[in-house]
Amino acid sequence: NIKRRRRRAISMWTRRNINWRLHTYPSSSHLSREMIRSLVFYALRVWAEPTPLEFHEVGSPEAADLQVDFLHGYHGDGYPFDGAGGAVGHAFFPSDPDRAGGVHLDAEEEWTFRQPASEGTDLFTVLVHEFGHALGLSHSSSRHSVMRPYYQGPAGDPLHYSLGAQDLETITQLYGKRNQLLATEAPHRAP
Amino acid sequence: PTPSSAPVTPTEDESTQLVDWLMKYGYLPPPDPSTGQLQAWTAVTNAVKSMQRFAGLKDSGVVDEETMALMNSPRCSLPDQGEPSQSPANSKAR
Repeated sequence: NIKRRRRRAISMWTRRNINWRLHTYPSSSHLSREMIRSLVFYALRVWAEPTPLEFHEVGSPEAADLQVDFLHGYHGDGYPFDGAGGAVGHAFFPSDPDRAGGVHLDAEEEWTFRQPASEGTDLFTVLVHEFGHALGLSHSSSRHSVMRPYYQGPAGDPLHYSLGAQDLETITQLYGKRNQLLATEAPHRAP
Repeated sequence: PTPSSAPVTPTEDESTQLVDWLMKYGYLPPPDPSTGQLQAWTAVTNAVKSMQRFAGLKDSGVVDEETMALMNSPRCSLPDQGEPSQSPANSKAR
């Protein structure tokens, strides 16, 4: 499994099709499992829209490049969770040979969706940030970046949210632009 | 209360928490394993300045209410400085 994960981690930089799996859910949450799954889908779509990346949901751990887990306290990766507030999540870079693709969220947060900031932590916003790490983006000091390390309240509506200029530039530097790909492939696709 | 630039005098516990926070998020190196000694206070001040710059605050090196509020706010667990073992940039270069 470790060898397989390492191979997948190394190849993730060059791949366009990335498989994801939602492995565990928070034990008690106002959000339904289906809602959480939808928010994962929309958070990945944020990164897919400007790039040639395509994300596919899979059921088996062997096939998953990205695996989302809601975890409690110490969970063996050196980044323990601390209950509501404080650390809300983390994810590992594609270059991390042993942990790439791991997206961990604190199961004890009060996860919310379309609620005021005072009601809890917006799951969509945190997912977009952590998927950014899983795809290779570091923290940004820009107040307009979703990769800013501090939670700043809900980023926006998942149906209409799009990346800011800096995040857009970074992700397209890493993976290319969706339009470029279509232009390159167009002659081969034409009948 | 609304965050202001008023300096806050930290208690001993708060100082320990401050150093822990700065180490956790990559602004201070961990203590020397051979001596177990922590960094000099000037290093802590510089780390606070660095944290303030990254956060877009005035880099006074003083833990004022605004800085404290940010340190207590929810955030991603990954460090801001000295990202995990292999940075994306390094990986890309390879």
